[in-house]
Amino acid sequence: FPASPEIREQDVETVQKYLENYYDLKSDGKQIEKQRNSGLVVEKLKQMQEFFGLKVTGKPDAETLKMMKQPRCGVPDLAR
Amino acid sequence: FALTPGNPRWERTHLTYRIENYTPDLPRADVDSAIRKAFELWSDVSPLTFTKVFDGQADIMISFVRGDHRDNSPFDGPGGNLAHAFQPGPGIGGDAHFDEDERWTNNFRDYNLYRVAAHELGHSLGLSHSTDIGALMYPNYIFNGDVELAQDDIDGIQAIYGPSQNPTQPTGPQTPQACDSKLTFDAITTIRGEMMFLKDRFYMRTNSFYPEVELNFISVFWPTLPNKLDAAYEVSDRDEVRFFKGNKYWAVQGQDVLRGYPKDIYSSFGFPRTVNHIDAAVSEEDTGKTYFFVANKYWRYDERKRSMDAGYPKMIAHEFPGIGDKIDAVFKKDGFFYFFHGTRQYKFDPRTKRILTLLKANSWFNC
Repeated sequence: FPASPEIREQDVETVQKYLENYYDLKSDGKQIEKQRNSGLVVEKLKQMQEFFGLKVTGKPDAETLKMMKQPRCGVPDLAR
Repeated sequence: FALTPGNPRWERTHLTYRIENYTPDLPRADVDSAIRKAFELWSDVSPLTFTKVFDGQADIMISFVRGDHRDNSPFDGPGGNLAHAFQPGPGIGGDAHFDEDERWTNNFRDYNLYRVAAHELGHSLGLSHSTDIGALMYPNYIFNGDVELAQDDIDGIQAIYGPSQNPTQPTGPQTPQACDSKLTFDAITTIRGEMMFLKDRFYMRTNSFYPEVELNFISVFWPTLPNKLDAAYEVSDRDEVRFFKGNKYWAVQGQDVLRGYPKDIYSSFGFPRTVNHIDAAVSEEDTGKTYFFVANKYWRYDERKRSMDAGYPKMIAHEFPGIGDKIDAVFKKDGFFYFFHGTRQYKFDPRTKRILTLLKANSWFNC
């Protein structure tokens, strides 16, 4: 199996937006790249992976990205 | 299920709703019907009642809007975020908004309004998202043909408002848990090198690259297949998997349900009319022989000659001693048969006709 390709810029946006919308990731407009590796994003990613029964890695792997791209309800999974 | 933090609820059980505007995607009557049925799902299992009003401020205001519609939660165009609703309370509380940039339908096509409305009204009544993929309150859109409250949804709404006044308490389908030691299966088949375990409306799938058991609706792959299947087996040299329910069967190739199905088991395989369903089936790739298990007997079918072998049925105990006289499911892997009956699984060596190991039915799920 090909090694999972380095995550694309567009996917970084997807992750960031998804976590802001549904997992109460505070975005103070910081440059996405810096945010991406912050412990906060990893923490929120783990919460999302936990919620959906995915492997809890804190990394935006293919399964996680696939889940984030599915149509869904706009109400957050984690209440603000 | 999850209740909204702070446990907001309506203090009255008789609530009003109003449809403020209509999507042009559907006839008004279809929108009315979808919303009415969505409310009925919740009133059927709780003390709540809902009355439609046509003007003024109702408890639950329903509208179709797009983009930024001034509620601090803008929609995002087609796909993605489909709709949202607010927790019980005055003003915007309880209101449900549907993204007009989606196409709203009354059928399988994305997105079924009845299905989405049933979910959003759960929020309007005080529920948050459920982690149970079989629940209506699961965050992602999954439409498997019918819209019904799962037991998880019923437990949630009754935790807020108590039971319904119906003399018989309504119940809903439960989602199988891969590591439930009482788990049993309807059918199991190999499929392109993987294994697929079938139960009620769901499949469970394991593969060596991803340790987590994938559980989802069968309809995600094959929308026209029924739930609660009886048997399934793969004819690998035709890259075909056959699913049986009652005296009918369907054939799929990957995610495509082949045309001309369902067919009946009598004209296709030569079963006598006394057989009205199959319990389990498995096909041997090397011999082209398929074993059909029905009650305490089994038939052997030749996939290459496409006819039942003579001298069948025989008693299961004759060829497969020790596995009992009724099985739920069977598959073959690495030369061994794996027979399932209830929570038991027998690893069987066809060469020596002996049971090698007795396992739990869910032993493949790394629990």
